[in-house]
Amino acid sequence: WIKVEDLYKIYRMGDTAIHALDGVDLNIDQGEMVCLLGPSGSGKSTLLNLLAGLERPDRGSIEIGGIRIDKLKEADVTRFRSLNVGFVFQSYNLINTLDALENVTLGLTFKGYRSTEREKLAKEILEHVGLGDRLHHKPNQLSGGQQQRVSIARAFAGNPKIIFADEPTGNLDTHTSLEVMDLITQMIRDKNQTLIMVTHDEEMTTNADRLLHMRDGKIERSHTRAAP
Amino acid sequence: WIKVEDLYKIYRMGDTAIHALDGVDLNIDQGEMVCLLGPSGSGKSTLLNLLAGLERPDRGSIEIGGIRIDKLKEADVTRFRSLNVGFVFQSYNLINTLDALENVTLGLTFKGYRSTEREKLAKEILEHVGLGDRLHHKPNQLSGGQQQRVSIARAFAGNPKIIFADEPTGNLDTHTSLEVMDLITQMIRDKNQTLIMVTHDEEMTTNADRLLHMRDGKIERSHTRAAP
Ligand SMILES: Nc1ncnc2c1ncn2[C@@H]1O[C@H](COP(=O)(O)OP(=O)(O)OP(=O)(O)O)[C@@H](O)[C@H]1O
Ligand SMILES: Nc1ncnc2c1ncn2[C@@H]1O[C@H](COP(=O)(O)OP(=O)(O)OP(=O)(O)O)[C@@H](O)[C@H]1O
Ligand SMILES: [Mg+2]
Ligand SMILES: [Mg+2]
Repeated sequence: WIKVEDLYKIYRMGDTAIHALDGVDLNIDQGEMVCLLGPSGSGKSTLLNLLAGLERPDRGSIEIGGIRIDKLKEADVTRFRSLNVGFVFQSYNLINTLDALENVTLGLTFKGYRSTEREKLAKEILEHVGLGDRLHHKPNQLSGGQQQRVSIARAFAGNPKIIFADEPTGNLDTHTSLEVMDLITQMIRDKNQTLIMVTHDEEMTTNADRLLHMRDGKIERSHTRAAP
Repeated sequence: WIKVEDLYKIYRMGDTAIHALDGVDLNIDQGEMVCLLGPSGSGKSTLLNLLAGLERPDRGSIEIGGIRIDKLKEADVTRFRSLNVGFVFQSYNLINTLDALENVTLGLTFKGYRSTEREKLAKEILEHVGLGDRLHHKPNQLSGGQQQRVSIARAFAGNPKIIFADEPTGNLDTHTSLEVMDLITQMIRDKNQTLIMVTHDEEMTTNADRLLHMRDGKIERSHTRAAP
């Protein structure tokens, strides 16, 4: 369903070329939960950004549900993303002038929900990540891990078909991380969403169907979890 | 050497009051390595910010080396920090228009190093955190974990007496995290620096002299490691 072939992303700096992605092949089924691991700088965020159409590859192809993401015009990629993709960024990317509730309802606006419905859904998911008493705090009135949870809530609200999560528990203590992972797993399984999650914490990978290990811009190995 | 008495930080929002710090008492010796743990939102970043004089308490006192940090004028706090404190921020706070090398040499400017010396020291410490081939990358040309390591290098360059590190390995894979922790420990012990480090990862606390656990704005318990 997500098909990546021979993918390259190369940054040129002066006369050096950095192969952030150095030939990636990948196949992910709809409804699959995949964890992406690997050392700092190995290309995980770059792969996620290309899959979400936030950046263009230098070589290779990306197909999602039959659509060549890498060949779409900018406006069409943006539209595809707003209808189908939730993204949890490594540095959250919240809007600083909006509070937690508004940051989450904003994502729902583009999905066609009525305003009363949006507020109700947004409140619900913020409560599920433990932020029911932080709805009207702006990002600079929230702790790092609270901002991260708003970013998660925003990505999941409206149940997009695909979720890309870039280290969603990096700033959370173990207890809160496991609670968030249980919630994420439950939502994904319940709605048959496809999840690609970058993490440095092997403890967060227990529910994944497959683990992909990256190194130097390539997928070094793939490890399928035995079916229960 | 660091003496905190009855410390409170209270945020008022409408008619609610949030006790980010709710009565903290603390004593840290010079040369001590302390790890601060606790759930998301428990007050760790707030405590670090107050100790570094980045924010003012609402009640209580903070004394470092005999100086009442909470009573200093703004210009004097800034001067104290530039001479004595290195800070690794939870969201790195790098300067986006400067590359990795410039971000680190900037911190050294205020400590009175000559420019040739600054560049040499900065290069050295960036190599030690594995970024020798990323010196001229700006923050947006670096991965999350690479930005975090620039932030660490900047805090440690110039060997300040005190280092406050807010989740310095949150975006690093385990292998890189352990390498960074070894380096940090070595530098701290070598120069008898005082370190207060927030972390969610108990694996990073093995070299600490003491662990402090926070909950709801208070230090819930303190756990001293047996001397080797
Ligand atoms: N400016 C502010 N206004 C209102 N509340 C605030 C403000 N800044 C912080 N808070 C609240 O104070 C509490 C402590 O925040 P702090 O950033 O110290 O937590 P933390 O322990 O560092 O959490 P994390 O592990 O998620 O980084 C949080 O509940 C947060 O919502
Ligand atoms: N705009 C750019 N220009 C030059 N190099 C870049 C640029 N963006 C990323 N890189 C490099 O590409 C490599 C991969 O970056 P990426 O952000 O994908 O790593 P990552 O696996 O997400 O790392 P981390 O775990 O630290 O977040 C890094 O070595 C980085 O320095
Ligand atoms: Mg990354
Ligand atoms: Mg914090």
